[in-house]
Amino acid sequence: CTSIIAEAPNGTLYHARNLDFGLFLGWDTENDKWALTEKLRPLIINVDYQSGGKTVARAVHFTGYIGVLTGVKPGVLTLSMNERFQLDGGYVGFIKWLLGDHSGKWMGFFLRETLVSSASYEAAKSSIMTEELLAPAYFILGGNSSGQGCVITRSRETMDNLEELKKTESGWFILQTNYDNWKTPPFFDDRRTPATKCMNKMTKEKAGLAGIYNVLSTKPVMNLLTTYTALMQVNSGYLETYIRDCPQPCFPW
Amino acid sequence: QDVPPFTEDCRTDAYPPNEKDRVKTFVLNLDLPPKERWSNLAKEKAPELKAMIQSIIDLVGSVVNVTEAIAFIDKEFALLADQLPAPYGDEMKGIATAADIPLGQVVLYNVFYEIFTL
Repeated sequence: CTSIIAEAPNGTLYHARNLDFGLFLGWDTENDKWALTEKLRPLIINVDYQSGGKTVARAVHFTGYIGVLTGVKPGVLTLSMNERFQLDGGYVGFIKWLLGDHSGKWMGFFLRETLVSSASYEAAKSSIMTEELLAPAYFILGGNSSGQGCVITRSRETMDNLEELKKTESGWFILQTNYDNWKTPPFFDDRRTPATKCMNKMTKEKAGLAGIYNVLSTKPVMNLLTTYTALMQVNSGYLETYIRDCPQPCFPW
Repeated sequence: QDVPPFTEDCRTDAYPPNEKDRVKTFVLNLDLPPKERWSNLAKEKAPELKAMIQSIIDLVGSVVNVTEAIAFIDKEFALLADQLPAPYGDEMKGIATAADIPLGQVVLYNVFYEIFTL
């Protein structure tokens, strides 16, 4: 996955992400595609959460999966989650939960609660930083005001790192893939370098959903695992999602 | 197949994408009972949902006996639905009924992120 929050010169925040999934979960030899990824694409749907006839949140779902991985709460926050690989991974939390320790929260359900219930960026940030989870992850959180954006790197029980939008090298965008952002990404899966290059090339002056979509469409930021690209703008509560299918030749991940 | 390092220049022409790739919107009414919230969508997408779950089962079947695996998932994972925090267990039950998919398979799909890290 690749998630980006960018701030335009007028302070408007944009949040977008590629959701990549299905690595090593079967290969379709006929079409040269990841088998599970291919099956997930037709299930993608934007969900408008309504209560009392009013929208309280919008999120992108795979039909049948009721947790949230990408979403916007109009006027309040935007949120996306990227998978984090750790030896002490989700299967450890899952086994602990099966053995009766229910203190940790399920990832998709936790994000849905955070999205629908959080009253502010700061409240969501605090919750993501401190809640015990069943699996590690990277949380990319955007607020509704200039400078409000961060990447929270989580282990199951603790927060490992907090990177703030204001303190990044560029000062106007923050970008997260599937590797710890304070370490060099592995040579065999470096989407951070091309994405950063393309963001810098776009410049802050041209920051917007169209420009970020172009960055997320550049190989290998987009790759054979990419299922969708979602574009969000917090103040308007805007959510736009497109199914992606990386044309060959394309990176496998 | 291109090999790293990346070989494509930064795209500037991808937006706007083709309209056929735009994802539709479904309204989830939180005022409905959890079992009814996803019913219409689950019914509509049942064939695609079944195909995706079958893909996971095929994968499991490549390493263990597939009949035993399905029996295990259908029985043991279904039991988890009642232990999950509200309203999620009931929402999954509603999806399983509407799409005519065993509850255990719907639960497996919903806890896949945690298990997948294995």
